[in-house]
Amino acid sequence: YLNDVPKDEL
Amino acid sequence: MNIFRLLGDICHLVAIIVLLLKIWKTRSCAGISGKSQILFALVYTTRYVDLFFTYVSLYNSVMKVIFLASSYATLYLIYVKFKATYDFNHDTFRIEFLLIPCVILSLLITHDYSPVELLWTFSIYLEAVAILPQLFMVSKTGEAETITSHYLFALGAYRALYIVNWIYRYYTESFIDGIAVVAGIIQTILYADFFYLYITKVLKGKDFKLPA
Repeated sequence: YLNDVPKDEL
Repeated sequence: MNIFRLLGDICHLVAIIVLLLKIWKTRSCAGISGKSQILFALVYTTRYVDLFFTYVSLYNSVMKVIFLASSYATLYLIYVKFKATYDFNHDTFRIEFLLIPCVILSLLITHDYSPVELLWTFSIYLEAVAILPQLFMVSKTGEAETITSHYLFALGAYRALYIVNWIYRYYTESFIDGIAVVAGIIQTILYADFFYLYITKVLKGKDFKLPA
């Protein structure tokens, strides 16, 4: 549910 | 990006700058755990390998580069430039007791078995516990310099603010990352004792000393 979203948090 | 996330990042940045300035100005890394700093350098290195693969924003990339560069600069100051002031006698936490469980856990609980994702997961777990050698050192000596306690407060506040950011994102974007949230909560809990002493002592102008 997340893997296609680039990680925008640091 | 929301205000909690931005404040969290600012706290994170402030913590790193405070630590670097403290070491640089006093020409000493007394009271600072080199082992925690090694773990943080490892956290940034494993998390930000995506710098080469994904572009999110200029802000994102610049911050990643700053965190990476400052963590290696800190290591250089501790282990090379001001090595003579490094308090290795009190920095005795066995980091393999953190590293090995984090490797195992990231292989067991991860979103995806790709190398970059596994490194990211490992970095999240390791970050949660990376401060333990530093807290162990403070508990061993029973005290921390005021500036060191400011560093620890800013570093702890950063992840606490991220938790508020995750709650906010859950309600506004339906975004949730279980791994980051659980690790972030554990990370923040580890600072709880310290927060209590910081607020009741340091903010009232007293030295940070553990109760005898």
